[in-house]
Amino acid sequence: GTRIIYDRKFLMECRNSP
Amino acid sequence: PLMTSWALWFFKNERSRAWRENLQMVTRFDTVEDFWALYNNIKLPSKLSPGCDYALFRDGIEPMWEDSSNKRGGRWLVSLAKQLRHLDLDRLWLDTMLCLIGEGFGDYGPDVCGAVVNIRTKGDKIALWTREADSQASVMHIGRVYKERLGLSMKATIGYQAHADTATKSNSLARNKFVV
Repeated sequence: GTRIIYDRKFLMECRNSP
Repeated sequence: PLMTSWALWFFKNERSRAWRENLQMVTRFDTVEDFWALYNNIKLPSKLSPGCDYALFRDGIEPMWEDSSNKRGGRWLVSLAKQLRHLDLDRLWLDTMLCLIGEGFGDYGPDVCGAVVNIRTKGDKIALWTREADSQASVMHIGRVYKERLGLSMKATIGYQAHADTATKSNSLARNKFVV
């Protein structure tokens, strides 16, 4: 199946998004 | 959405109780938002008491050697000098968790079961657990990526020990099966 891969930059940006 | 659901576990060493009773699942999550909601509301590892652990494992895998997903596996072990608790521990644990939930290990990602941080007076430890200690290509790839993602010095080395070897050593550290 499709792999869902997130890099560190994306994950850190999600922390600060409203 | 994350690739798989994850479970965070907490271990608090209370000697009056059996080891398994001291290990509690905190919660499960399967989205990036729920990961941060959890992370933002629990203590950092550096604020935990000595003897405590956090473990983050794929949902359905218990953070113990005996689990069928772990029993043939092993761990990449990062041992931190005591003075590093305030400098590096929290960042290294966060980066470990981000590697896990972001599936940062490429095609070998499914071989990664979870990770554990041990808070100990004599020196904290972070370990990345993989499924098959004998799968050399997988273990080595995961180890190289993990070392790079943690930003460890080229001169530093981390070792991999099979759980089967660790389980038979009560005091001294098991031999390294691999090193990166």
